[in-house]
Amino acid sequence: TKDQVAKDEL
Amino acid sequence: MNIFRLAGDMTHLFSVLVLLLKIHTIKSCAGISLKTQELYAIVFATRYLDIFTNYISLYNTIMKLIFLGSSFSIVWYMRRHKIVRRSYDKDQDTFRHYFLMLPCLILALIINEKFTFREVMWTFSLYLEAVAILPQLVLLQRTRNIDNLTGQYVFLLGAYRAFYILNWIYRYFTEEHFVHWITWISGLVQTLLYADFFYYYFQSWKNNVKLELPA
Repeated sequence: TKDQVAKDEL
Repeated sequence: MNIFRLAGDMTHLFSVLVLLLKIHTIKSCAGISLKTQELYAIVFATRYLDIFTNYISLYNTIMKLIFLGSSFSIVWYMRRHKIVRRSYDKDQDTFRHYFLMLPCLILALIINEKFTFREVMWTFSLYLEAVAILPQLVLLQRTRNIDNLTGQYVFLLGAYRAFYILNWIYRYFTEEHFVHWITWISGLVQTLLYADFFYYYFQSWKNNVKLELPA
């Protein structure tokens, strides 16, 4: 999902 | 994970290692802004609230633990270590960093992707990270003698931001649904803050003279 994409960075 | 993201994470990791190396082995934090380090500790604490509840990969979890642990231990060293704290340029490091936090919090409350505690905190950490380097840049400008490690620390931090932008460009063209205005704009602002420093860093490197920022 969109959220997951943003949160996979540090 | 693409090569730019990895390069960004590694330069970020090296920047922290360089700083810890300086503090731990030379027992000196001269030229390092405690204000910036405290802001980074707050940035990581508010961004990684989901560290134990939202598993992404072992790599992510380990890196998050490293950034949390290193940022808090640097603050501890500079505040509490009986030798290190003596080298802290307290009189020069006068940036009112708490005043940066309130606007970032207000902005995060207004501009966010979802109005939940976690999401607002995450957005706040992005805004705060964008400006967290300011006290350090001000201190660099005041310090006549920038030692090599301090210069390299700030250079590596700037390189980390530059690689992240390349990473976003790469992801934009290779992944679907990859549009994150909040991340991108705050990341771009953060990177632009380093432009001036980069200019003088490369000048000093090219001319093989000691790094010194104009007042």
